[in-house]
Amino acid sequence: SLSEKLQNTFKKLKGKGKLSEKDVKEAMREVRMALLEADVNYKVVKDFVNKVKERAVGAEVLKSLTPGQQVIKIVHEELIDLMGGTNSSINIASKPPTIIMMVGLQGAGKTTTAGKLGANLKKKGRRPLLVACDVYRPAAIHQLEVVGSQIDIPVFSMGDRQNPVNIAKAAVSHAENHGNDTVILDTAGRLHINEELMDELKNIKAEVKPHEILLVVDAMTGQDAVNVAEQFNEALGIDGAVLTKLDGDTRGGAALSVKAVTGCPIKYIGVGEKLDALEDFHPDRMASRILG
Amino acid sequence: ISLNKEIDEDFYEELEEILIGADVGVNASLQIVESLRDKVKERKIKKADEVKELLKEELAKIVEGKSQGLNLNEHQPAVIMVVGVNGVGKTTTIGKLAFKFKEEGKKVLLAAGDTFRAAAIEQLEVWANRSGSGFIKHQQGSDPAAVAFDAIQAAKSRGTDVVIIDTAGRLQTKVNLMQELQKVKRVIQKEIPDAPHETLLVLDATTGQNAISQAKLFDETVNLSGIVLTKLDGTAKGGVVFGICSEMEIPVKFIGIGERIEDLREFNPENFVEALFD
Ligand SMILES: Nc1nc2c(ncn2[C@@H]2O[C@H](COP(=O)(O)OP(=O)(O)OP(=O)(O)O)[C@@H](O)[C@H]2O)c(=O)[nH]1
Ligand SMILES: Nc1nc2c(ncn2[C@@H]2O[C@H](COP(=O)(O)OP(=O)(O)OP(=O)(O)O)[C@@H](O)[C@H]2O)c(=O)[nH]1
Ligand SMILES: [Mg+2]
Ligand SMILES: [Mg+2]
Repeated sequence: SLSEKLQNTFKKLKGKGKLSEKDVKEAMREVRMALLEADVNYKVVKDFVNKVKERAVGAEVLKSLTPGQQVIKIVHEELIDLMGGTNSSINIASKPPTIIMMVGLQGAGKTTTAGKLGANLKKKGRRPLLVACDVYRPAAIHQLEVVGSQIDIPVFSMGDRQNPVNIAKAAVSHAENHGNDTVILDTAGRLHINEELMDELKNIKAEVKPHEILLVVDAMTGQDAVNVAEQFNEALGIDGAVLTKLDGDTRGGAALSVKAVTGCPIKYIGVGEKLDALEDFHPDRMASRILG
Repeated sequence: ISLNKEIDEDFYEELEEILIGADVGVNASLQIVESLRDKVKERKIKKADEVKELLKEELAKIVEGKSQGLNLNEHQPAVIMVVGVNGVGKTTTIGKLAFKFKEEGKKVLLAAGDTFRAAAIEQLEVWANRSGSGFIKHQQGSDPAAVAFDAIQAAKSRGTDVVIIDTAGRLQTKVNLMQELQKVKRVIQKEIPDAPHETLLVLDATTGQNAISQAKLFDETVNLSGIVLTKLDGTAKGGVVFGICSEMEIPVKFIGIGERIEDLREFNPENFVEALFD
């Protein structure tokens, strides 16, 4: 673990009052390795390590800590600072319905997360409507309908022959006429480099003006997380992210990459396949997980 | 990397960053560049672009599997089991494989072994129709092993050439789900002793270092014969396969390059390595 490696790095210095530049340089090598192994993007790691270095050099080693523990404390605090400290709840519209749009790469967990979010909001007393805007993937509409029936939430669909922009527009009218105060748009998975499909999302956004655009990201995503987050944010302006499949053993460095490159908070995490497996994001727990 | 570059520390660091940025992993990248440095010294290489070419050769060697294709012709029916974590592209890949075999004149049967996820059976049925394959399914929530058994019986009686068994996505750390997979395999083996003839792990090219854990645990559970690396039409490079191929010797057999039925290619080590440097 990183703490063991840092204990080794600092084994030869006992009872020093402050961390010297040489001590810190050695420690940063271990921190860099740990973050890269955790799938944090290497450019994000570079910036992060420089930030930590500034804080660590000349830092007082608390009497209760070893130099290694002092460095870990600084790294931990910097990670929490970077990933936390922002609004982590959904933007609610002043005039209903609140419109939430789920976007992201193929297979990230959008459809499942749309259901989880619906169930979560329903528990809090809201009246959500799930909307089937994926007209491409085989049985995608059926999948959302099954999800909706499992949590007793209505699903709006117009089949797979309609344009997703029209479906979204019609869904919002439907919500207004049926007292649904929240509309959750499930969109098809797509590559950030597919111009046509990214335009489709821009068109949906222009048509229904979502109050919340959530980027759904698979927690096991590697270095590419930066490209994906950057492009989706540039195209649409992301309000928040959901990191899925955190019930596995992936370190989840993508969390740091996404936050660092977009400034957008991670609002929820997916921790299972069932529709109740959605939790609030806790930056301190994520920091510990990433550091391993 | 420009052609007039000096072979200095910055140059080697740049190569390391290309590898790390491609998800090769920090330790593997350091080892690869370290061994490259030795070879450059040994062979007294002076030009930067020659070093780059040598690196490409060394990388291609790592992923050159001895058996690139699928060994299906000596068995009837040949049985392929497809496994992997959630959302990587198993069901879509099965549709693509079925289409490929159909084009080769083979009679294909698809088994809806994902009896858990919403609309998984319906999704595979669309691919069965698109690829002109037979289709075996049970009720939602039924035992996947029973579906596999049923499919093999049907294949034997229909003179099917290839049976492809879809399984539910599962994270490799879920012990009970991995045990379920072992049961499906045991049932297949009981019906045809050397089946499944291919057990393919589907890996998403956007996956980082967790792919190593996926390959390791799925291999320990059901013994993998190959990997299909999907979503290479994105910007991710799939560099995790270098670690997997060198540590576990599981060959990459196919790559997925899109969502259409024809978007499957046989794995080509040279093309794959070239793409790392794009
Ligand atoms: N273990 C686990 N599985 C998840 C989680 N979230 C989603 N999944 C699974 O991941 C797979 C993909 O989920 P989907 O909801 O279909 O993903 P999607 O983003 O809608 O996929 P596309 O529409 O094809 O882009 C399914 O097998 C889900 O059950 C999670 O938090 N944990
Ligand atoms: N761009 C791209 N998308 C792909 C590729 N292969 C699969 N997909 C997409 O990835 C998403 C998930 O594919 P599935 O076939 O449902 O994945 P799966 O592994 O069967 O998912 P689960 O059964 O839920 O675990 C779908 O939107 C597919 O269209 C590929 O090579 N390229
Ligand atoms: Mg979906
Ligand atoms: Mg599937």
